[in-house]
Amino acid sequence: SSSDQGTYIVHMAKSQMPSSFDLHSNWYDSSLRSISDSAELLYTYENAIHGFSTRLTQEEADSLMTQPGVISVLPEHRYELH
Amino acid sequence: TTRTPLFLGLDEHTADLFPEAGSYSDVVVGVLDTGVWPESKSYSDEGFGPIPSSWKGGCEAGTNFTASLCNRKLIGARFFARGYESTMGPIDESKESRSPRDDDGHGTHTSSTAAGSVVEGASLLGYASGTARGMAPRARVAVYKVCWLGGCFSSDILAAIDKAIADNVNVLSMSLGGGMSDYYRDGVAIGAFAAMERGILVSCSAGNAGPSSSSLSNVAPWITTVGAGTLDRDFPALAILGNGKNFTGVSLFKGEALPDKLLPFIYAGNASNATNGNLCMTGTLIPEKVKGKIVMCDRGINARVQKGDVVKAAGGVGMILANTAANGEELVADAHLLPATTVGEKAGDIIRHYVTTDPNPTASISILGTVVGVKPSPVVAAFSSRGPNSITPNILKPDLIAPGVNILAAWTGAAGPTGLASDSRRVEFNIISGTSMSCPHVSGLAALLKSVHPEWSPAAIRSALMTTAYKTYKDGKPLLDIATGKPSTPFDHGAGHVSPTTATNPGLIYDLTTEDYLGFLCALNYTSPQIRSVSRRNYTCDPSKSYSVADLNYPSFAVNVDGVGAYKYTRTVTSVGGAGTYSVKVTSETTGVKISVEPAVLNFKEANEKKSYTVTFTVDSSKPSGSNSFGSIEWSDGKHVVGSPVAISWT
Repeated sequence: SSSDQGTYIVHMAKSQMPSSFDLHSNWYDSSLRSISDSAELLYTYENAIHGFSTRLTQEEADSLMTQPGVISVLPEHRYELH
Repeated sequence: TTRTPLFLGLDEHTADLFPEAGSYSDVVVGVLDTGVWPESKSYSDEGFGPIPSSWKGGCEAGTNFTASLCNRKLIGARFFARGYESTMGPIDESKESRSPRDDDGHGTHTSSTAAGSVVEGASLLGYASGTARGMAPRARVAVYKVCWLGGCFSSDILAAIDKAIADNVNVLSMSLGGGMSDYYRDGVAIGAFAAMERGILVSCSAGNAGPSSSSLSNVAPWITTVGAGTLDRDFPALAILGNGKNFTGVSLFKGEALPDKLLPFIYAGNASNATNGNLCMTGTLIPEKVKGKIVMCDRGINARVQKGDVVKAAGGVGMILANTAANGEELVADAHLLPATTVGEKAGDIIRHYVTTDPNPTASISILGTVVGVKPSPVVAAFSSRGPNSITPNILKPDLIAPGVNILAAWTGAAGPTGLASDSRRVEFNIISGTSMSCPHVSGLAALLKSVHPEWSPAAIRSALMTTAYKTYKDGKPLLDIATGKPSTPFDHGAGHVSPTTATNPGLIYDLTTEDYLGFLCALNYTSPQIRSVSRRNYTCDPSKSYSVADLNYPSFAVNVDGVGAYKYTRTVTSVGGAGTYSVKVTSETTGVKISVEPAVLNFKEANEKKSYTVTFTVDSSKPSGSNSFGSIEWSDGKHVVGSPVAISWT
């Protein structure tokens, strides 16, 4: 259920994108599809990091970590104004 | 702001130090915060030329915000809410705008502090009146709204930084933080690394968790970390007691004054059945006990202005708010909704004794307005987060301090100056406090330096700001920490208080490249995936090379002693002031550590020449774990003084 999900920031090794993909966003989406039918990309990042953010369960996050090209899958963090 | 330009020496006489092109600058300050109130006069583009051709940003429409609200001053406005909404659910547009519009005020305050246009006749309810301006009034502003009612989420922050880099901002200002985590887990640190690589200076607030030690946020060495100090301005308000004693507090209350007589006075702890009744939390005061009285509340837990609202709702007519040990003598002024004054801990203790022991206590409150020329100033704010750096103890943080107490800047039209729902007042400017306020001061000053020295790297700009910061008052006495009343240390003020006019001509700079920071990550023994998470590259640390955090070319020194012996630090300085012979002067407050510099003289024949030196800290006696000692290393050619703070800690 959605209550079991959290937002994760997924860091990808950009240079490891298979040649079958033209766009990194397609590769990110394909990586996500391999572990979840329903998860969607919240953001794809090009400059600050190489990767994307998405909603996953802990199990899906663990599974995604084993996919080729995935460097890290980090949970969302909440910041506060100072 | 109406006072800090003068306090920082940025008056008309120093305008020629910052010869920005014509009446405007092409430097862009990006601010990640709660958005912007574009109708504020602080975003007037009068006199501004065309938007820089390098600018790739845009102005996004949304709730109560159209693209036409941007102009030649406010050249970018975006919002990032997908991460927030995926966790918190859809934004309630009756409470906040799903757009760059700032319904809170914080983001308008910070961005106008950094780079607001000049606005004459500014004040908050008549307080702090004058001409308001940001630190870089001719720079352009781009806002990235990432903070919402429920907080600021890392996926949104990263998306905003991602876009700000693509948009081509020159400075990024982030007055937010979130605890302490390793750099490879910290979205702000990761995003800041990418920005740094593109030549963008990233300035962040140090946090408001002081005066506790090791309470810093945003400590990555590629971030400029800013603590907070006071101004020479105050807003006095007397607490007058029935026993004839008066105590000076502060207040920004504007409204009908109390009658010219002493009124019944009660301690909130004696007007409540709650165990924490002294804090004036919502619903804890007994109306029958406070009606028609002045109520004394203790600071803590809930917002200061909310305590006044609670007193008012219960029928109280005034409030004396007392600091506790957590805040000491620091006086933060608020635009209370009833006559109120905030007093320091010492006065609070005396007043509390009076109100709880006198059989018929009485009091009054007299609001006195705005005074300037307060001495000593600056003093380090009690709330300003303190070192040592808990993530990397060998990097001294904060980097420096800047004005962050009782700062006037532009405000939203959607909320009153207290931010309380019950506050129906609307003001063009507000006075608030925090390292959130000091951070954009440095962001704006960095923009000024960037306009003077466009070729300088972010590290060079930070170096100039740090090595020219001052550590003493004009009489030579050290800056004070208001939390203790004693001299502050580099763990409190870093390199010292920012001094922009001297920063324009620092003589020498400590520069850093991306490669240097990658070596730093190797020195931390980061794994390859961890380095890749931070730096977005497949970087391999050279196994034949000895990496040391101590050798990161930082303009400060933090030495962690774990036994007697010698600790060596290497630095390289670049002569940006031209030819010159610099001699070193070392000061240290301990004889237990001998500090030697080799060579002791650096001779530069031309501009941009680089010279290295080594500092050896020889520890010949041990101290208890947790002991600290401080000093400084200063290079001078007679014209420039290039100072670096030293902090030695026994582990």
